[in-house]
Amino acid sequence: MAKIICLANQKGGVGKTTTAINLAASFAALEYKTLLVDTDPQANSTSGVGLEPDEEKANIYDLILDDELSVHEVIEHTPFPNLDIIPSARDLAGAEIEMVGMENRERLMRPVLEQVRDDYDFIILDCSPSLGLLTVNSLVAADVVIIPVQCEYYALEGLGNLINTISIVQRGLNPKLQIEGILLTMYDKRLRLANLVVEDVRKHFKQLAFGTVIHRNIKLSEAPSFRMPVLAFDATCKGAINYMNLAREILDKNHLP
Amino acid sequence: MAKIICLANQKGGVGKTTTAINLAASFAALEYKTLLVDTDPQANSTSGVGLEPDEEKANIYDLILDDELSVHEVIEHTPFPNLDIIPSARDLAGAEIEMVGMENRERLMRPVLEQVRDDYDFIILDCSPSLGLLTVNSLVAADVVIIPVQCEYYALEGLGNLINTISIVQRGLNPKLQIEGILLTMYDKRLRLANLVVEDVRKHFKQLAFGTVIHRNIKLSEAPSFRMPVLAFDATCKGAINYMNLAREILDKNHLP
Ligand SMILES: Nc1ncnc2c1ncn2[C@@H]1O[C@H](COP(=O)(O)OP(=O)(O)OP(=O)(O)O)[C@@H](O)[C@H]1O
Ligand SMILES: Nc1ncnc2c1ncn2[C@@H]1O[C@H](COP(=O)(O)OP(=O)(O)OP(=O)(O)O)[C@@H](O)[C@H]1O
Ligand SMILES: [Mg+2]
Ligand SMILES: [Mg+2]
Repeated sequence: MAKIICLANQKGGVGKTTTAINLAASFAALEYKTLLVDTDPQANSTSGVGLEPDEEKANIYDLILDDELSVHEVIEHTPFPNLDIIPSARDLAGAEIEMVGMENRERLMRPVLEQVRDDYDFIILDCSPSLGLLTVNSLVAADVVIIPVQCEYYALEGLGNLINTISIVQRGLNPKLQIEGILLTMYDKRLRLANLVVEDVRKHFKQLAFGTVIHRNIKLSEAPSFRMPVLAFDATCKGAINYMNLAREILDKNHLP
Repeated sequence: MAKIICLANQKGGVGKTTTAINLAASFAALEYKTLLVDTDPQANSTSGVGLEPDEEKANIYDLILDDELSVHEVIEHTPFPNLDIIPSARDLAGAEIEMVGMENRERLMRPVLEQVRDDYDFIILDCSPSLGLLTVNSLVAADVVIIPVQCEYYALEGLGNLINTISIVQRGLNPKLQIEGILLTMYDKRLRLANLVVEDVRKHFKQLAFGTVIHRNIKLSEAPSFRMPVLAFDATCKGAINYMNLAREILDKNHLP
């Protein structure tokens, strides 16, 4: 039965997509069957693993809307072994306005993912930079949430607000939701500000912060232009090593081999 | 009569807030009366100019909802001469769901800003990383839009999509909306990827791209932790000079002294 991990943070550009793609690729390389779900209309996760966003194809929103549509018809294989994806496309942008009027509007994604929970070891949800209905649906469908936090002042400022939102979801819509960890990203050890942010997060959130820190590494931002995870682009670079370490840290924490 | 400039890009973390604050502060330093409007529930523009986001205070959403409330009651002075702000707070996050059912839901912000257009030379709107109702309202209320584009692959990928959305607004809700320019941000001349993005944008969008490029500069990301624009933090740093050059480029383009 798959563990469903949601990547969420309403602050933009903190590394949600980069973490979703490269954590998924690391699990896949360790031979865990992994499904990536792109719930962001920007479709960065979709293009980052080599697929072309296509509005003709069904996406997570079509699955929510149409009970007849089987999730197996929407899942696509990526060029990377053990890594599948439910792709996104631009038309997903209109979904939230339509979902507002639906019954059970926060719990629409969960039954879709339940259909394939037994086919995968991990299901990873990439979210857009907002706390709208698609992100709330992802938090309700998830077992755990990983919060990427850029080593910058604004990212730190918004963290308390996000933790509040998660506890609201925990109290009502998804009592079993846990925070898997806070992941520090784009860390540059030469910068005083970055070191202050790491110190602050470790002081306030203690064990909640992952031991693994993702360093700023140009290969991580070049890999998407070659439409592949960094592991396939340059397996020896710091970014690839950081994400592989993160995968191992999560596996250890969950007592998986 | 104020020129209303909107900062928009659904891609997160590209420099919308950094541009809104530092362009506004540059205009203010050149003695143009400037109003900053924070339409993002993250309230980064609000804290970045020295105010504490406060849910007890009215924000742009309260002005949209309540015809009796005068915009003059909501505008606050910042510690910086010639720079006022309509602040934001966390509760703005619920606004979009409520606006969906309203009549004229895309044109609610425009009449609010019309009330103060004659009190300022520039009104600058900072938007959240989405194309939801608050961002659409900002595009409809604006005369021009500035599109910040980070010198990264994903930021480039989303640009075509944003230009599409803007032309939809131009054809229907706001025919006079113009693109003031595409602003390249976080440029690091040592990175091949950054140079590729600059080349690509200049090739495809020609005159639409500003001559001024904002370089990656640590002072720009440190200034918000001191709750001030970079001009007040370190007026001689590259970031401050870049934003002052941008202000002058816009003034020249609009034949203003
Ligand atoms: N550790 C890193 N080192 C260098 N660049 C990085 C790193 N992590 C992410 N990036 C780059 O920074 C930018 C922002 O990252 P990313 O797109 O993953 O963030 P996001 O949170 O998914 O953004 P959004 O809020 O728009 O969805 C991207 O261009 C990405 O390539
Ligand atoms: N030129 C620059 N050099 C260095 N750091 C920068 C620069 N511009 C912005 N930053 C930093 O990068 C981060 C993202 O910038 P900013 O918050 O302005 O983007 P945004 O588009 O407003 O994000 P969001 O999509 O969340 O609203 C911030 O921490 C900011 O301090
Ligand atoms: Mg993303
Ligand atoms: Mg912002």
